[in-house]
Amino acid sequence: MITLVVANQKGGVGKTTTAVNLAASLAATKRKVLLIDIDSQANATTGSGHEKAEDKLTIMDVLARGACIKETILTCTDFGFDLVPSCQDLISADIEMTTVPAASLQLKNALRSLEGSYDYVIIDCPPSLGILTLNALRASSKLIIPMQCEYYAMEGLVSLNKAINDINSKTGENIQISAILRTMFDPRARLTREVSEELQKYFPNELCSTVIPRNIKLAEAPSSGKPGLFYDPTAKGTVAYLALAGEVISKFEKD
Amino acid sequence: MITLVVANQKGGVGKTTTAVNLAASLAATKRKVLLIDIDSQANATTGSGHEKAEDKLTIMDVLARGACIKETILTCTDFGFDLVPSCQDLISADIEMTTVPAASLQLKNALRSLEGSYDYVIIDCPPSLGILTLNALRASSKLIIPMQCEYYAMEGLVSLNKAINDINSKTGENIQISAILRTMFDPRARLTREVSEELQKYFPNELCSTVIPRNIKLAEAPSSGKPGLFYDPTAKGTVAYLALAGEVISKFEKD
Ligand SMILES: Nc1ncnc2c1ncn2[C@@H]1O[C@H](COP(=O)(O)OP(=O)(O)OP(=O)(O)O)[C@@H](O)[C@H]1O
Ligand SMILES: Nc1ncnc2c1ncn2[C@@H]1O[C@H](COP(=O)(O)OP(=O)(O)OP(=O)(O)O)[C@@H](O)[C@H]1O
Ligand SMILES: [Mg+2]
Ligand SMILES: [Mg+2]
Repeated sequence: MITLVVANQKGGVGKTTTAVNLAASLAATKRKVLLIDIDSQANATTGSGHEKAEDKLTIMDVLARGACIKETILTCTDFGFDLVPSCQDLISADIEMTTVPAASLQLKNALRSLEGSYDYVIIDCPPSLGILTLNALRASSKLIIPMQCEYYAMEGLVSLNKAINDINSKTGENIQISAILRTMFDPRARLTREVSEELQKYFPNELCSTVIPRNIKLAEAPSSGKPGLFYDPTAKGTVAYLALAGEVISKFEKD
Repeated sequence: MITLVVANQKGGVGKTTTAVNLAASLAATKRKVLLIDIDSQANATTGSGHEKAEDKLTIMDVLARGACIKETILTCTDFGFDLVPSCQDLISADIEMTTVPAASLQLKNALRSLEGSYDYVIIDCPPSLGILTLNALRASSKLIIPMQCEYYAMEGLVSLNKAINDINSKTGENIQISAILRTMFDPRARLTREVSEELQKYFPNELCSTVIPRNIKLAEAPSSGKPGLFYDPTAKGTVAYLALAGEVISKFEKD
């Protein structure tokens, strides 16, 4: 089972769009996929056609109160993958989890009970480096960083790298960036080309060869609660995420 | 003194770009302006040509340890406004502030000592609804919500509205959205027009008549550490933020 975390504390770089469309694309290749939404905004949840979990056991019960993660799983029969939806309580996770022992390992421990049920577990993170992203990083076997080729996002990558090194030295983990994915890519813009060249210089091994173009269909799809593959299967953005699934399979499954 | 908070928990909607360019535009009209960066990403800090505060007293000392905010102020002589820079400690603010009494009022209390020194205090918030954004909301006299006209951002607005109502009922405050600003606006995209029409329907009074177009010059400016006004004074994006300053003056100064 590959636990693929999609993280970047910089906001609006395409984390949710990547998590939802990668889940749908990997499921289309007959792999068993679970998408976990640990962002209180619940965008990956609504982007997959579901509502935030309100009544039954939620991911917050799993992280803070030891509930079994299997109780929180919904099936997205239309799209071929399962979903652990977000919930409102996640907003106060940083404060609520200060009293939980081994707080940053709760997700890693919970996922053990899913070993063998899925080929991929994909986790969509909030735009921060708090306890929820820390849980995802410690549970990850692979880490994908979506990134707009713009200045603030480049700065964010430098501080994310530093934060990962801090986590590794404090916890003894060996979390590494597996892939950097260029999103909303506009080759006509000089800024995009310049930042992309910097990425090729400093992260040649991690940089995905697949590049996700800016494509309005990817921004339209969530309003119908569908991944791109089910909204407009031939759109440039949809095709790019299918290509990314191919790259993920060839890069991550051989290890 | 008008304390103008720029907030939205949705990531990448143009909060920092709005805070920095509005600060420069209001300063250009000879008003005394202080820009406060409470996002650990420190984008407003670098976008104004400064580094994160590392050695001397920082905004975290003000919020968690009662230091005087005047000690943290830098002067951006080139751009005509002052800056309270971000710092690395802000990352753990949610956890560190759990033990501070009246934690969510620390910024409001600190700003009292600046009454009379500035016409505007502009606060750039992180993409979350944690203790830092809560401090800014409680300190605010006016609240501006930058917003991309896309689906996830629209969902974010609904949950931000709900979060503000929750804060008001828990604290007895009367925080209201003063202005909603459409950013990265592309009139050719059907999605942009549709979301914009929803905004006009549900928030007719708050919606700014100034609209910020998508303009690559605004994304290029931060790599030279300058607001748009000092990077490309005639660019469409720069002109739009000058117009916004005019609208802010006429909307907020008459109250
Ligand atoms: N390749 C693309 N082309 C066009 N629009 C895109 C693309 N990828 C994402 N978007 C749109 O850009 C906005 C930001 O993307 P998204 O919400 O996926 O980013 P995020 O990193 O998850 O944001 P947050 O930090 O708030 O979680 C959304 O409105 C989304 O629909
Ligand atoms: N009007 C615009 N036209 C083109 N690019 C823009 C515009 N406004 C902002 N940008 C760019 O879009 C990206 C997101 O903007 P910005 O960082 O200001 O958003 P934010 O809401 O502050 O993000 P975060 O949630 O991470 O704090 C940045 O790279 C910025 O340079
Ligand atoms: Mg997201
Ligand atoms: Mg910002």
